[in-house]
Amino acid sequence: PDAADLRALARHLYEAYLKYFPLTKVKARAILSGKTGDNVPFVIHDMKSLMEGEQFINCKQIPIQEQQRQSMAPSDALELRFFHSCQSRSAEAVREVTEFAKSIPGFIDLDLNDQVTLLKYGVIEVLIIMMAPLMNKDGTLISYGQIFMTREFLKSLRKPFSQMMEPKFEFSVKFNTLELDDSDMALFLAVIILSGDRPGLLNVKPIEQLQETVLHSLELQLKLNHPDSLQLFAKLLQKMTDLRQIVTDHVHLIQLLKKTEVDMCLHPLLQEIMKDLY
Amino acid sequence: KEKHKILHQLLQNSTSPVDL
Repeated sequence: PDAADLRALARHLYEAYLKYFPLTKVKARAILSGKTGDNVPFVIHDMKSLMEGEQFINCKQIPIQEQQRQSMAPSDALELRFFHSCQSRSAEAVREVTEFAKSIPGFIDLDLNDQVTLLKYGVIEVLIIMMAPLMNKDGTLISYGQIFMTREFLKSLRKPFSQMMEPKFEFSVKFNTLELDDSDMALFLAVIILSGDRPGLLNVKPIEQLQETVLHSLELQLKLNHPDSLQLFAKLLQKMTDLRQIVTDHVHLIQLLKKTEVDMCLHPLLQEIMKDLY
Repeated sequence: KEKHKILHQLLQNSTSPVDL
């Protein structure tokens, strides 16, 4: 493909990204740097503010009996309840990523089983990359930017909840130094989705061909958008290795949670994705 | 296919009315 085709692909993926992902990096950075005027996020920094902030968080997936469980210490129930709302937001995010994947030229022409495999293996990596713009060293935006939850608070939760977010903060703080913008992100996410080395793929060749075109488009995009950032393309590709380790650890933590938390039920969509993953 | 029912549904429905 020539440069004009590669630029058209970059524009197309950026438009799809804006269409399917409601909280962009531009918006998130404006909120985090206090440039949104009166529209400041509600800060959750302890159990009391978590309780106060719950009304902001989408709680529709939580069964009533879960909320009224008497046998549990109140803060234990609160942690589980919060974990459930995270799950419902994640399931919604999987739907958004699926729509984005379908907008990648050629994706829906791939074998349907391969489309499923690419999503199964790619979606958590994509979600972790998409967390980075929402994070700074002190905390993260959640609930579409309505809430800022502090890193210290997440670290203070009981184990293993306390271990879930810290690796994502460490990754994100480093990732954010690359200073990608939303149009770069759109291409990078497509590259991640189109990974030809996912286990169980039936027809690798067309996937690799699609990825190669998106990689060319990403390389050109970074040259034009970040002319002074040396080796940015190479640095970005290296992040994909770190990402796989984070996802493996994340899935193991969830599997541990499933064993240790009697009252935890995993969202059916997330269950599907994580079953036999790593 | 049964193992990934919801993912299949999400991929095949352009309007994604799947109840999450």
